[in-house]
Amino acid sequence: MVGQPTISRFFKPV
Amino acid sequence: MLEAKFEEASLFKRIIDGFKDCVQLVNFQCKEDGIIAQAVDDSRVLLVSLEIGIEAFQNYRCDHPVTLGIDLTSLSKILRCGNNTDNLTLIADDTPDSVLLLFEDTKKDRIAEYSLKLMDIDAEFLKIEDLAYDCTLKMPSPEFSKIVRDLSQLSDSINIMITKETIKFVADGDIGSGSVILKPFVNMDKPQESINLNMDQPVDLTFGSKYLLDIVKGSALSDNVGVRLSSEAPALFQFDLKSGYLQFFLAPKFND
Repeated sequence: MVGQPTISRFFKPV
Repeated sequence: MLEAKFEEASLFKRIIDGFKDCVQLVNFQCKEDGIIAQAVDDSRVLLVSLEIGIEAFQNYRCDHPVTLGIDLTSLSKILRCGNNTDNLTLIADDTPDSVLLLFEDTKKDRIAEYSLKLMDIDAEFLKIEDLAYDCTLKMPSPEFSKIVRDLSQLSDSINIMITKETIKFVADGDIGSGSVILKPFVNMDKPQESINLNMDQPVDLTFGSKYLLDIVKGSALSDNVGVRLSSEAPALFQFDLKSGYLQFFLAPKFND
């Protein structure tokens, strides 16, 4: 199954 | 008080056209050293980060930091009212509920003035860590756009594989498949036509075509696109301005 992670998995809120 | 004057309205138009199709509500943070903006698309996969430095303006003044909450669809309607060669000045007071867009045609002594209502946009600001990338590619942006547009017809995913001397784009879908293979080269006469590659580690990554199709809309801003790829982090696609940049961060797909 190919998944598409969201950007918040990599960049956290300031 | 903010007064930011572009020599030509076309620059601001191209900047906004570069990302208005993938994000709509954007907070533009105006500070004394320029304007920054950040937004995430509805699927929360694509992060857009804009920086417009002071040198991009004919003149720029911002006494106190001010945030302009803007609906890009509305802004685009007003930007269409100005001529590309007009001067364009953005004017706002320190606690604005609207921003003034002043188009001046100095030759014809014609002034057009529009006021855009601002919005209260509650958007978190993501910290973009400085990442160590496995590969850094710099190539002509029209060429990158064509490859993306061609291959996205074949599949909703585009695979980018980079080894020591080879950059390979592959799409494999229901109607068939396609691949484009590039080699780094230097064009001495037209350096912007060169393809520069710096590879620390080979990468083999898959991206959603629909996001790449949004990203290539930034191509009107720069002859080149900088692509930085890592197996562990979102890819960075960057279009440089004279002062500043439009960046797109896109998380690669993963295979379970």
